[in-house]
Amino acid sequence: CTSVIVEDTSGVLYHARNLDFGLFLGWDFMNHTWLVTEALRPIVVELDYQRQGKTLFRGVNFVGYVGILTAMKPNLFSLTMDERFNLNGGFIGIIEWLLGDHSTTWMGFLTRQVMENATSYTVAQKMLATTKLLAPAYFILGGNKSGEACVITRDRGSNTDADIWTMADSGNEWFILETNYDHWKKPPFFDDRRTPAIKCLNQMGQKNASVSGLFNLLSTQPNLNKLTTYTALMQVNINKMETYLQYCSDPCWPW
Amino acid sequence: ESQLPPTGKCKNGAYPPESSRKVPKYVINLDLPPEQRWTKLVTENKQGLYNLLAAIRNLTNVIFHGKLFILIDKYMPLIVNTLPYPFGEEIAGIANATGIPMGEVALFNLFYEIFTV
Repeated sequence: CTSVIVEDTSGVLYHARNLDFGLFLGWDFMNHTWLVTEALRPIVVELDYQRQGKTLFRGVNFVGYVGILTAMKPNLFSLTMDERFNLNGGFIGIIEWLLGDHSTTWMGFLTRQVMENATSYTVAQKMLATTKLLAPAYFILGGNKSGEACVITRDRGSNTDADIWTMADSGNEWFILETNYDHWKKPPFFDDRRTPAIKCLNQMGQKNASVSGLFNLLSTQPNLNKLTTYTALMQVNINKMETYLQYCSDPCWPW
Repeated sequence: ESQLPPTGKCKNGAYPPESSRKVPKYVINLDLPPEQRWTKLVTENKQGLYNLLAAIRNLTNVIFHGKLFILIDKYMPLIVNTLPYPFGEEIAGIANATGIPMGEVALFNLFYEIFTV
């Protein structure tokens, strides 16, 4: 996955993501596609979650999935999550859960609770940073005010370990980017989607920060690859959400 | 080489893409009982969900010869009963509306946790 938040010169925030899924889940040698990725694409939907007839928040989901991977609360905040791979991963958390330890929270259910209950960027950040999780994760959270953007890196099974990396900390001042690796480490050479994305962001420049600029970025390989199912674009201050299915025709990276 | 996109340049002019790539929109009414919230969405899209689960079943059959899904159908519903409100009820509602075994709907919802290894 790739998640990115940019701020234009007038302080407006734009949050976008590519959702990549299906690595090693069946390679189709004829069509050069991943089987599960291809099966996921037709069930991508945009959802408007309402209470008493009014929009509470909006999200992008796969049909049948009740958690949240991409969502936006109008005028308040936007949230995406990227997968964090770890040997101490969710599988161990599931075993603990089966053995009766229910002190942790499932990732997709936490994000749903945040979208339903958090009333501000700050409250959302606190919930995402301090709730004990069953699996490791990266949460990319954007607000509605200048500078309100961060990546929260979480381990499994602890509620005191969150690394909160803000846009100001990132050294880039007007953007923050997360793929599937800890920001304080170099990404591996075989999956470096960070360096090309930063290069394209710098080429775009803050003056061109916009929904269309982010779509261009996320349509560029290797951030667009054979695992990419959709690109979601969000602008919290005007309640704008657009989602497009993505396809990567050959020649294209398998991940 | 990793300093550059493999094409050597950043894409321009990709936005807006053709409208056929826009995804459909639905309303989820959170005032409904959890068992009913997803009924319209999953009923209208159940073929896609069947196709996804069939793809996973075919993949796992290569290694587990069908036994994995027998275990999933038998034991995953036990996890559903332990999930916090309203998630277990929502998963049960999806299973009821689509006719897909509850264990398989649960598997789909717990995919993230499983694949973080």
